[in-house]
Amino acid sequence: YGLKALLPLIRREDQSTEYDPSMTLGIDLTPVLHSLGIPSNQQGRHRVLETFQSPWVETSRSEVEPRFFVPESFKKIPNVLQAGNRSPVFNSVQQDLAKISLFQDETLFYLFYKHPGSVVQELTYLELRKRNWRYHKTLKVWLTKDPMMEPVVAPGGASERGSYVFFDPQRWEKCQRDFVLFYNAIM
Amino acid sequence: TDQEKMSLVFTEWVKLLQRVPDDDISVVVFIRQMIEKGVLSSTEGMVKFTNAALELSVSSFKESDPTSDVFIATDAFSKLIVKLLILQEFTDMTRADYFKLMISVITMVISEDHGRMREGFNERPYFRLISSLLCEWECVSGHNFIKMGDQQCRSELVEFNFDFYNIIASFLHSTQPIAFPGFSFAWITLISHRMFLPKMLRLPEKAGWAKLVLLFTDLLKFMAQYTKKNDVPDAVSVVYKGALRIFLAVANDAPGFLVENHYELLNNLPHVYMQLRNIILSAIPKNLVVPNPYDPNLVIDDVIGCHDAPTVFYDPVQDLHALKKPVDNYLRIPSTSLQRAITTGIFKPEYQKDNGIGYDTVSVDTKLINAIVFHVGIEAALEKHKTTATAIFNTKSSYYTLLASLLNDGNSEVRFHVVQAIANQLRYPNAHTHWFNYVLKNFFFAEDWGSNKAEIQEIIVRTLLERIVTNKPHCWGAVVTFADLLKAPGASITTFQFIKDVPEVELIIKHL
Amino acid sequence: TMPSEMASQLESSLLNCPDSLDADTPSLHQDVLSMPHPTSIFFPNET
Repeated sequence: YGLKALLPLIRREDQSTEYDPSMTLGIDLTPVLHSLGIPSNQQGRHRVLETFQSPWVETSRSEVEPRFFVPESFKKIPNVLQAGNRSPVFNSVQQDLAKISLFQDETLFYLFYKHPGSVVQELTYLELRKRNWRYHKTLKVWLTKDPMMEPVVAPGGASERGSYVFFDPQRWEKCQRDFVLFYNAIM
Repeated sequence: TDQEKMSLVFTEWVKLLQRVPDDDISVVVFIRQMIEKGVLSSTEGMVKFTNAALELSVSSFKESDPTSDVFIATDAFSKLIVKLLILQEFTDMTRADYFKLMISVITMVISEDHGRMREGFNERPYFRLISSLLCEWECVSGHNFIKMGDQQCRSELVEFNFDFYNIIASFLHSTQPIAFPGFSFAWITLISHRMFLPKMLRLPEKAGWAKLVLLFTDLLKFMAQYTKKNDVPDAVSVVYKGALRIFLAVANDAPGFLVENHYELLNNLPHVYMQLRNIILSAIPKNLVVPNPYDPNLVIDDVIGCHDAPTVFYDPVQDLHALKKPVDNYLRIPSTSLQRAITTGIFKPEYQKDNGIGYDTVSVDTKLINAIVFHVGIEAALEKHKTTATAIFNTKSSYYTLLASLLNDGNSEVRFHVVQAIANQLRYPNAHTHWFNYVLKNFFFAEDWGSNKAEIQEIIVRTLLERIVTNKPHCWGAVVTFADLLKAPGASITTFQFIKDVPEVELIIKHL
Repeated sequence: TMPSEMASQLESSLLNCPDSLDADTPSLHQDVLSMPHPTSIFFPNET
């Protein structure tokens, strides 16, 4: 019951022979808290149990839908995009281009990222291009020229350096960046 | 056969839900017809149908292509259960009893499947059933069931809501890991489910807390049973990691739960889980600002929080049993006969195995000791509130002498467990932390232990040190108390023989 | 010591442990917004 009982815990060379140190002395919890979405300087600000995916990191590889409430007035809105009583659908690149032009930029970005390999992803691509956005093939983000600045074309003509507005799908906002743009990287 | 008929009805239900949205009129009509045609009108019918639906859901899961949607039937069943709870009129049976019956059948099916299949048991469809049931319930119960048009029905459901979660919690208690090891990982995922745990934590009037403590106790008991000191089976080690993350999440979202239930949780926590113990004891009520415990100028008496007693959800007096009268009588009017009754009443009838740091067996009733110590602390804080601080910050007060006599009359083992029980109350700044800090300091520097002085001092240093050498978090009260021992005037504790006898510890203390 | 049968059942439970996809909200009937269509290989292919 005295101090000698603590020796197997604190003697480095004896570790893991008598006790499992990850449970006794424990571990640095910073990465564990980080994996839970708890920033170390702001505990308690954000409730993590509401979006808890799984007790283990290994089984937490996808987001789970949290609790939310949809008021009745948000549902069954009649005749959205002239669809009558049904929900609107986008099944034809030819016929649905007019509908897609009614959406704001952010809605187009949402549809582009949300529905891979679909008609609507193609439609939003075409519409964004019409609005002078270009898709960067490696960064997988959309960008457009900053109207405030003229870019400088590099000798050789393969690229230009300038100021662009990017749409960041992680932070869900437009942001301005100086950037070297290679023409073969965009479409 | 009846079974076949039930299976057909359920199959039709699954097909229907894949074709129409669940608020379509045909869904309501289907349920109405089920009720009118008497599919579920008797208890027997309900049992048969639940059995059939669950069996179909599980076999559909097993037979589905793993890359496809394997839970179609299971999800349909969850939705059916919720529809039945909402759309029926409950005349012969209450809604709660109806739901209890369905859950009992589900429990029996799990039990039978688990027993029959052994290592071949697959927990996933059963997990999905309960998970989807929780999600569906969440969907209909939002904003106090505002989606219910019928006001009568709505108020019934608002009342039933607590029963819903209570019945799920009872189901989980019945299917705990010790009973159904093949369901363990699904079970741990369910008790921490985003549609269950936060709900239970925030039911009005803490209505979910007692059951939650029960479930956490089930988990801790399972871990305690199978944690060997150095030979933790890999799967148990994984269980521990999951438990750790769950407790950290609870400490973040609802520290009050850990604050008010620390006594019960620690009663079932294996001693070797030192970091987890610290996580539970380091919980601080939201919005409380805590002064830096490492500040060398900190004086605990001046810390404002120490005026207030912490809220206690479970009164430890319930665990005193035969010693309740002697303890309460002693606190009013101390006497040697009462003292003897208490100091001799804390032993178990026989040795038990235990998993401690430095010991393998226990012959004292540690739960009883924890209850006595905690109860005395609660009473002391109440006394301070009723009268004055000097009534309890006084080595002649009955509160102090009761604990001192436990040390004086006890052997090393008793002393150790009493000091551990006291250290478990050294938490965030509050009246209990404050008083037990006083008790431990006075125990350390008292001159009337005779030849037992060194042993008592060593046990106190060991107990505090083991809570500070771990990785963080460290309890505010433990750090402050240890600092008080180091700061005390007179000979430094590093000159004490029992510390010099252990050079590694001497080094740590010098560093601190 | 954990009985060997219990240990193997626990192991089996670990292997079958439900993940976040298993815990996600069910959606039986979903109106499909848009039919599949071949798009550029450079577009993101995960939602």
